[in-house]
Amino acid sequence: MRKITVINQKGGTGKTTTTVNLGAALSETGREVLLVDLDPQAGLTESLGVETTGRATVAEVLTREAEPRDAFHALPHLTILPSSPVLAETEKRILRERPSDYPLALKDALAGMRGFDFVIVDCPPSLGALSLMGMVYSGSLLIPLQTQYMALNGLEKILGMVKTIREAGFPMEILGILPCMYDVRTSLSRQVEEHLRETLRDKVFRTVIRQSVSLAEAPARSKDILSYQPGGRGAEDYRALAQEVLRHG
Amino acid sequence: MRKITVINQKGGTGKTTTTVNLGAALSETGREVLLVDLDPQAGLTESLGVETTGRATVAEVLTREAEPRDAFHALPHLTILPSSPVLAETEKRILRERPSDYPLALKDALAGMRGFDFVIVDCPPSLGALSLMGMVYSGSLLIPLQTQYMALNGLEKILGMVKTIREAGFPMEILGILPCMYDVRTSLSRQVEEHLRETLRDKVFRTVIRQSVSLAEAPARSKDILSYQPGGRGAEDYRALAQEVLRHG
Ligand SMILES: Nc1ncnc2c1ncn2[C@@H]1O[C@H](COP(=O)(O)OP(=O)(O)OP(=O)(O)O)[C@@H](O)[C@H]1O
Ligand SMILES: Nc1ncnc2c1ncn2[C@@H]1O[C@H](COP(=O)(O)OP(=O)(O)OP(=O)(O)O)[C@@H](O)[C@H]1O
Ligand SMILES: [Mg+2]
Ligand SMILES: [Mg+2]
Repeated sequence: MRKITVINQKGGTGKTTTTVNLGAALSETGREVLLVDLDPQAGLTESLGVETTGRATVAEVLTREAEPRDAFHALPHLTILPSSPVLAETEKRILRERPSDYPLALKDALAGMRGFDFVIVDCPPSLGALSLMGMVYSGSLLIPLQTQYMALNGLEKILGMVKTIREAGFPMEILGILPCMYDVRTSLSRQVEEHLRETLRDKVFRTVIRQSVSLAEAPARSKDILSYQPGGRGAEDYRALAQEVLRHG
Repeated sequence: MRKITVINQKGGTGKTTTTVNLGAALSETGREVLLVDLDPQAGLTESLGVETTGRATVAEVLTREAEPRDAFHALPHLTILPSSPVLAETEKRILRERPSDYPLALKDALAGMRGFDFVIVDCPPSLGALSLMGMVYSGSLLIPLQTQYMALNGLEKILGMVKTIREAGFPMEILGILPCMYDVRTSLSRQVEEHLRETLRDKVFRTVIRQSVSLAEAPARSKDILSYQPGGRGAEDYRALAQEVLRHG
């Protein structure tokens, strides 16, 4: 079972869009895929139209009030472990109750879970407790970033955090840095991408996810891109990413 | 002195870009403008090339270890109260030291500050303690949002938070909702904008900030858009926003 955590503390870099559509593309190859929404803003949950009223979510799973299976939401081709705003309170509670080893909370809660080939975790735009839980759970990070200037500073911070986590004794790999929302018409995108490849060489995916409005439209239909526009470039790019991820494993 | 807090818990909606460029456009009309970076990721600080090593920042001002003036960084046409990663620790400390009235921390720290016509506060992508401090400080919210599906859910949450704050006795106005990163070529942008105007009528600015790569390039030169590309549409849109903000006051 391969676990991947999608992380970038900078906002709006394509984390949720990547978790959903990489998940869908892996599932299209016949793999069993679980997507975990670790964001109290529950963007992943909402973009797939998952309702959580009166149901267990990842918050109850983290505090061990519910089994993972109780909170799963089965879509035709993907399983979702959904989130809700309650997760913000749960994060504070876990920090109080286990101040010295809270980063292990997700790992503990999902220990022994079977039945999936891939588990992909979507993180909030921060490097706080929830993101730390996500990182320690998988030990394997996919970092989507917008090919713009502000992205590069953010990357340094995550890489600094990775170093700290390794020094604390948790293994951590950078599965890959994913240029997202790539605007083929501007030189800025190209300049940032070139800079990335020069400085971080084989840590940057070959695949870039190009700007494509269908990726922004799909959530309005509660669909992933392969269901919404299977022939478009959003689908093409995420299928290419899935192939790269499979080759790495 | 007018105070404005730029807020949206959704990531990457143009908060920092708006704080910088609305500030610059107001300053161009002869007003004295202070920009406060309330994000531990310090995007505003970095996008204007402000160095904070060995210097006081908003974190030390919040804990009253420094006067606001000690932390100010004067640019030719704007004053910055910069941030640094230390602010994440400061947020936790303030929550511990004043658990019942921490939302007042920024208001207290900047009380009696003179010399500015406008103070604009840039918030992180969350509705946590720092954002709450920013909201209570000004009582006047500017909400930039990306004209895409995911933006609408986020808006409900902020409006819910506004209601809660008012019920707690703090006055709070929505200065305006600002459609950002508006892609003139797609119907999605238009549909989301129309939906906004139908449901929230006079709460939505007339001005929309259109997608313009120069807005993403300017930070790489540590410049605001009026210095970087004064004749472009990024500058045009933020000048129009400044006029609307001035009329409202
Ligand atoms: N390649 C793309 N082309 C066009 N739009 C995109 C693309 N990728 C993402 N988007 C849109 O950009 C917005 C931000 O993307 P997304 O929500 O995936 O980012 P995020 O990193 O999860 O944000 P947050 O930090 O708030 O969690 C969304 O409206 C999404 O639909
Ligand atoms: N109108 C626009 N046209 C093109 N690019 C833009 C526009 N507005 C902002 N950007 C770019 O989009 C990215 C996100 O914008 P910005 O950092 O201002 O958002 P934010 O809401 O402050 O993000 P965060 O939630 O991480 O604080 C930046 O790289 C910025 O340069
Ligand atoms: Mg997200
Ligand atoms: Mg910002």
